[in-house]
Amino acid sequence: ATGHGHVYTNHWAVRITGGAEQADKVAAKYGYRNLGQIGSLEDHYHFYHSRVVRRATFSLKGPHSFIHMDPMVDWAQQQVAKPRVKR
Amino acid sequence: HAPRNQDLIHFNDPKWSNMWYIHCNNKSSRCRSEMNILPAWQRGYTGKDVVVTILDDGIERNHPDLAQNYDQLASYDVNGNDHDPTPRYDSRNENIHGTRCAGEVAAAANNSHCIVGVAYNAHIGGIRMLDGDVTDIVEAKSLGVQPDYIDIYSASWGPRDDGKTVDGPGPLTKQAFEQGIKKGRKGLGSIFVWASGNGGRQGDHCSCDGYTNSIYTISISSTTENGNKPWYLEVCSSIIATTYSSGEFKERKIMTTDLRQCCTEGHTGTSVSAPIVAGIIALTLEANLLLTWRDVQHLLVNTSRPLHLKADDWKTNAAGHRVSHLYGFGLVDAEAMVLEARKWRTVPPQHTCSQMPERHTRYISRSLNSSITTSGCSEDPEQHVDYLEHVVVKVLIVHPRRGDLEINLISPSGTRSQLLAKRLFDSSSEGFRNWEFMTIHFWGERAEGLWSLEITDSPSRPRRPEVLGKLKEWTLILHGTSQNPYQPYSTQHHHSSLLETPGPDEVLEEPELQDEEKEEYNGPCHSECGDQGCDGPDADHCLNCIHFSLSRSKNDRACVSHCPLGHYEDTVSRRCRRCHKGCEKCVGRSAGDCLSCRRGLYLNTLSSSCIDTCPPGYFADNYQKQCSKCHDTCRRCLRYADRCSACNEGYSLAGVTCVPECTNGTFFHLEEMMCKPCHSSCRTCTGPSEEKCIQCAEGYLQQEWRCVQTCSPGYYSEEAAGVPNNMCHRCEQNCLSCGGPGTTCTKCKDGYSLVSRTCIANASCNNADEMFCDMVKSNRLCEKKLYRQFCCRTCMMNG
Repeated sequence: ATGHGHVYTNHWAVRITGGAEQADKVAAKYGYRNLGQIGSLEDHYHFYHSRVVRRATFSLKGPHSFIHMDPMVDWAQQQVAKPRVKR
Repeated sequence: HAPRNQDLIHFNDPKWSNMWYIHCNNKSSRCRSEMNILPAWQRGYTGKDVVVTILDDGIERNHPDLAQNYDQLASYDVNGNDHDPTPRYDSRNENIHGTRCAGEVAAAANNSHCIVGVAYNAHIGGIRMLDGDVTDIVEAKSLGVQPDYIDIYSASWGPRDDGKTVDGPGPLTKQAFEQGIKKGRKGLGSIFVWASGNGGRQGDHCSCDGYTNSIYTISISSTTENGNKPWYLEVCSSIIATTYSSGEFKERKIMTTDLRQCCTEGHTGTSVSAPIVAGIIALTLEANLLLTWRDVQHLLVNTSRPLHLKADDWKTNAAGHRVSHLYGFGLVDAEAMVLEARKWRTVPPQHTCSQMPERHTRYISRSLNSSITTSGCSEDPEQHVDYLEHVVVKVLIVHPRRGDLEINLISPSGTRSQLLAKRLFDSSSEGFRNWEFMTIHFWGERAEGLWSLEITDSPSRPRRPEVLGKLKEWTLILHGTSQNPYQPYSTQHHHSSLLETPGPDEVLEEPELQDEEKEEYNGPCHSECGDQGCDGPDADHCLNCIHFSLSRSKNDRACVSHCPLGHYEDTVSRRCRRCHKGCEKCVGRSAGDCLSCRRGLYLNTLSSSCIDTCPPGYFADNYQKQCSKCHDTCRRCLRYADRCSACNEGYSLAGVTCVPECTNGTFFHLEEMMCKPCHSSCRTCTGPSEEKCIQCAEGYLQQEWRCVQTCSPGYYSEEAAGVPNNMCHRCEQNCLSCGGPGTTCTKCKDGYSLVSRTCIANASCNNADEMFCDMVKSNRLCEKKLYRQFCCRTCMMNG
């Protein structure tokens, strides 16, 4: 994917039904670490991949990208750093 | 100018005397205490037991003005993933912002240090989330911290206010907002207060900030001491109210707590205003903890007022509210908020009605008008919007220069709201892709009638004239209630004592309202009213009814000629009574009295009840909205009686049809409706030809979809799990025959040579010198499938 000025991080938001154990399994399968549920959003988990560049202008592809095709994964999104300004 | 307060309250905090926006202390200068914070305190409201948190770069929890009210349960460090929101200290003091905002809300009073917060007895926490990469996850986590414990989330940040950014919450953050208002505060809804933008100097428009522009956030702007527009202020239609802030030369400033246990007079911008309103809402919640997130917005709409705030666009909408694109409904009034809160009755449920005009692309030359006539979804009681709250317009616009666009929306009552002004710095050609513009300017107006969207395109720079912008689609989304949210006080007084919560001081006299109760009505009654007359002109003013009485809420009854869907007509009591949950039409109130069901539910004809999943042997018939029986041979079916997904005993599934099970070596012929023999090579099959085998007959091997006696060239025979006979598998690529899987070739196709039991292309490399071949060998490239054709033959032949 091209950058469009985005900064891609090594964090992913992933929606998996079946509970935290299932999420742990999927995370381990593709080399991620499951950092737990995202706030109070059920079935949404925060995944982290230590072997992906921490900040990149491109969404780099690799074996970790296969998570998007896993049948247990409803939705996954690599996190982009959003410029936010204090007012 | 407000009358000078009798300064009954005095605090020993050093900056107290400079807090001009809360009290008057200097008779030689003007009083600017119209936010009426002091009178709210004098009534006993100081934010006790209300929990506020600041979403920012952290808060200095051991600051002497914050320590007393600091609440660890309302705090979290999302950046560091721990429970300590202390800011990161550096030489440039980058992380002062959260501490400054927190002080405005809940700095302790009378502790001889710095200032007094607006809700100086409220609990204050901090969510540290701006000191790192801010992602959708970070925002969503921050908005979802302790939703049942934290009452108010105050945020004073957003996308760049540079006049060219259009950005808002991502999918997770949107969900976090929705979850917050639905489930937060044990179902009453989290209160999100947001600072509107500071991009005034860049000609920014806060409708391009999806946070301040959201219906779930309370968007707050600022005014200067003299009621002028501060240099930084952006205009937009989603601003609901305003507070004082600094922003003009020679005018007084706002004091607050600062990093390293200090005080500052340097805090400015709309970051001043959001925490002040968060503090005022804390006072309001102390007055009535049962207020919902929408009640709080209604209170702000009803109590904020223009006063001396200068704007050239103040207008009165059809519901009588004065509103401006700079200040929303005007300056907040803390005393009015707590007084109204005490006697407030929760507004009826929020309904949403969406309507989209016929979908076709319209070109925007200089201007474009598109209209929709709506009934406010009156045909659907679940969606019906009669009295408006927020109005949202979702647009899909393609445009060569986004900043040249101006968008207005005109309500059926003729009120015009500017959804977007021109933005000189915005040269983007991205257009607006399903962007939602929100306005609060129609609050209280009626929804029904003609809505007009006006788009104006005025090129600020030379553009290719042949490239026109396009409005591809737009949707009008009306939020509001089906009934008047404000019942006459007399009705509330009699029926809603549950929500009346007297404050710590004495209950006030309400002389005006008492007078209102005594007024008599002598006008005509509604045609549905019975012989006992009425006390007003509408159907809900009748004292008895000709036909049926319909209860629309606990305290609101109206006379109707027929009962609406979801009700049945009780002819004895002449009342519309509710059907059981899920019934659309019924003959009684029990679950088994349904005649038809609401959308998404199906009538179980056996029990006359409404269910969402039909029992086995029945399918959900969307046309008849009932559970209909599957075909006799089907055990389960989908959408149609003969579209089987499982069969009864003695039948097996052929596609979506259940056919009689045939013995081995035969199959069911659908046209002849009888069992017919398979091909001689098949043990079981789905048809007569040799390609229709499922399992092979004795002495046959399965190769692809056929059964063969010996494997064809290019295949080898091997046992396979779950198959009684051997199967023929394909040899490795380019092998004509092989001994098994992998590199076991014994013969190659034409054009390939056998090298190390693998078939390699005959072509030779002209650059395969010794060094190159050494590299091929040392990296063992010829053993790797991907590189096998990589000059291997040339190198092998060269030794």
